Amino acid sequence: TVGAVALDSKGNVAFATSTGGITAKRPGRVGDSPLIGSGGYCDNRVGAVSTTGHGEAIIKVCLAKHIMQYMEQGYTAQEASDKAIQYMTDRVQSSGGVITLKNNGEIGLSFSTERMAWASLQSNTLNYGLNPDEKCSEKF
Amino acid sequence: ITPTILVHGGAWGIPDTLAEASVEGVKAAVKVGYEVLVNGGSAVDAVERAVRSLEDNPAFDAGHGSVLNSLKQVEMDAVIMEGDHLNAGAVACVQNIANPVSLARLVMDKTDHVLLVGRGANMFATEMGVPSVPMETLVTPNAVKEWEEMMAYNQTIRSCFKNRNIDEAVPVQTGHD
Repeated sequence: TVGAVALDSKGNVAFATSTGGITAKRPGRVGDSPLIGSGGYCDNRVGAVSTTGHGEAIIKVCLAKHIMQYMEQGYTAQEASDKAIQYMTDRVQSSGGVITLKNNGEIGLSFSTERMAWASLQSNTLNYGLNPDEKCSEKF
Repeated sequence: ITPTILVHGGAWGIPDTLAEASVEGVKAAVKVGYEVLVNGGSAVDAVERAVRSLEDNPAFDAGHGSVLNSLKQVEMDAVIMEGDHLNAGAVACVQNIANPVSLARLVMDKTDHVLLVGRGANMFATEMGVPSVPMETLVTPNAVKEWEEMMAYNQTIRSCFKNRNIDEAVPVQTGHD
């Protein structure tokens, strides 16, 4: 699965997510990716989220909307991401990852899997990583 | 307001053999999206361009590089949404499309619907003039290898149940999207 979230100069947010599914999946099986609220969500009033991981689990906890609700409650993008991933682990014993962008430009990312490839670009600074707690930076 | 973009290339046990390609792929995609933003483009244009870049990269299992279902076919899902009016478009189980995210964008922009699936999604693609590509062009050797390993695993499980005279459903999928 791949995904993106963005904030433009007019204050509009957006997200997109795309996937080929799971190897040897049942034909017709659909995971979280194309489902609003699970594979992602965005609202200019809050921010934007794109998710990845075990589709059925993400659907059960409406992972993206869950993060949006945490941010509406005042949590930072990072806090909201961490809390929602932890909730999924606790509630349905499954793993995944998220990228989150608050409407003020605040960035969050969290994953409970071994790795998640991610990158961000803001103010001409490119940050990226793959392993837990890994963050590399370079000027763009 | 500072234009900002963030991308991911999937969360799973990315093997070392794909690690460098995955990192380079997300770096390339985020740059593509950022160029859109700093040139005055919209957030929705930026995420579409970034995800197209990831779909075109065989290191990721979307678009080119998609995994195979149990029939050894490619079925892809994609979604796009904008946060101003909450307009959204999505496709599921679509086949023979190089960039499903752009088909999802067409669902958002050209219809009153949010989600089109399967044959209907492909009929819509034809209606919109989206080129159909041979499935083989979306399949990588790595996807075939994974499929063969998974089907062999399933066969082993099936044999175990059969030997124990247990009539139970065979797990046909494991792992992550």
